[in-house]
Amino acid sequence: DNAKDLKDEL
Amino acid sequence: MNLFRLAGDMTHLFSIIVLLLKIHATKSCSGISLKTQELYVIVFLTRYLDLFTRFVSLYNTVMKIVFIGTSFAIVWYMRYHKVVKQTYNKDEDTFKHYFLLLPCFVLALLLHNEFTTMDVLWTFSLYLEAVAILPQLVLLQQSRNIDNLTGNYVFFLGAYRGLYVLNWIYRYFLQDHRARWIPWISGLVQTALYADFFYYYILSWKKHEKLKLPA
Repeated sequence: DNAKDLKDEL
Repeated sequence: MNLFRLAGDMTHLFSIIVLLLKIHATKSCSGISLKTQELYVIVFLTRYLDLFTRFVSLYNTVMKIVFIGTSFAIVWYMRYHKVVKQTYNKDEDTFKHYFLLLPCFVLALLLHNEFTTMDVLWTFSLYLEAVAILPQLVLLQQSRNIDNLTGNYVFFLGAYRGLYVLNWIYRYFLQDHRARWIPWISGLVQTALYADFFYYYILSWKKHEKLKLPA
């Protein structure tokens, strides 16, 4: 979901 | 991964290398705020809690370890290295940075994506990073002369988040069209805090003069 996929950023 | 984000990460890494170079080569941390460095250790530790639990890519894991390791090394140098710690002037590093922790944490408890430990702390790290540069900027305003390496360090540290804003624009319009308000607003606030520094930095670069921030 939203939060998860931005956690591929540093 | 897109070019803006890669450029952002490389600029961020470069800013840390410039700082380590300055401290290691000159054996001095004059003009550097220990408080900003300590806030960055907290930012990285709370941002990368999933370092061992979630594998995104080798690049992602290596960069997380590098950021955590270098930020610890910088704080160690400034606190414990027998020569460098003498050059730290705590009288000019006056910003009450612990006052930043609670508001950021409370805001993360109120405004987050999911109410889980990982996500609240990840959100906290975004809010904290947005304001982590404040002690450093306050110190620069009070210090008479800013050496080139310190100026370059702050410039690249600010530029990296600006590149991330471009990365978010790219991701939104060209990839998944999903709004991510928390990183976006935090990143914009963070970049905006550098605005006047960028102005004076570029002005001094154009006029080939020493960088000086108005008090």
